[in-house]
Amino acid sequence: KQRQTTLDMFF
Amino acid sequence: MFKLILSDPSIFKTSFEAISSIVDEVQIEVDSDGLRLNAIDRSHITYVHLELKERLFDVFQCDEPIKLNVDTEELMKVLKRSKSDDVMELTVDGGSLIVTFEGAIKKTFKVKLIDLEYETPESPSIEYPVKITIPIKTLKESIQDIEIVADRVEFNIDQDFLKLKAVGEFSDAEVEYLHGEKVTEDARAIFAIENIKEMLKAEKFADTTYISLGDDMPLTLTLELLNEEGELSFLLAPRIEE
Repeated sequence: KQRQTTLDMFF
Repeated sequence: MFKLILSDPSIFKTSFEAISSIVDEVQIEVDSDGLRLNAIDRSHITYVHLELKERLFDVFQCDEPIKLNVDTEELMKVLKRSKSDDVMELTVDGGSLIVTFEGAIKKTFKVKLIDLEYETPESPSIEYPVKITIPIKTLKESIQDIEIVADRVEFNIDQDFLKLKAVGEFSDAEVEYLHGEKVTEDARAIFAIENIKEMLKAEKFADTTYISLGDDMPLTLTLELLNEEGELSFLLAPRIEE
C-alpha cells in the first residue's frame, strides 16, 4: 500500500 | 515607479504554464533585486518557487518593494495572448496589473489584483544526498514512456544511472539514463506522474535542469536560466509505502 505524503513536515 | 520590460515574454509564459496548473493564486514579490514568487498547492503536495533577477529585464524600475497578488488562471489567459517576438511590459495601476504586449500590434490587458486566501510558507531548504543534471526533454520523454503503464513512477539514482520504473496492471516499464555525475549514494523515491507532468509544463524555461533526490524525500526539480538570471524550482512530496 502506498500513500501520498505532503510537504508540511519539511517547512 | 513600477515598470518592468521583458523582450522575451516566453520566460513568463512558460513559468506560468506550470505555476497556473499547480496553484490558483500567487503573490508576486518585486524589489530592487528582481521578481520572485513562492506558492504551494492546496493539498500541500507541490511547492513552486520562481525567481527572475533584475538583470534579466530590459527595463527594471521598482523604487519600493511591491506585492502583486494575482489569480494564476486569469494571468495565464493573458500570457497566452503573447507572441514570442512581443515585448512585454508590466506596470501597476490602482488595483490592477497592467500587462502590455507590443509587436506588430500593441495589446493591453488589465488583470485585477486579488486578496490572498492563505499565506505561503518560505522555501524550505532540504539537504539532498544526490543531485544530477538531465536535459528536461529527456526527462519529459521518459515520463511519457512510463505513463503508458502506470500513474506513479519510482525515481532511482545510483552511481551510473537515473532509472525511472513503473509497475502497471498489465505492463511494466523502465527507462535508464546515464547521468555522468559523481554520485556516491543511491536514492529512491516514488511520485505521482500527474504532479510531475504539471512541473514539466515549464520545459521551455530551462537551460539547465537539476534533479535532487533522497530516499522517500521530496523530488526537487530546478530549472535554471543561463548566468543564473532566473530559476524556477519545484518540490514534490513523495508517495510512500505503508
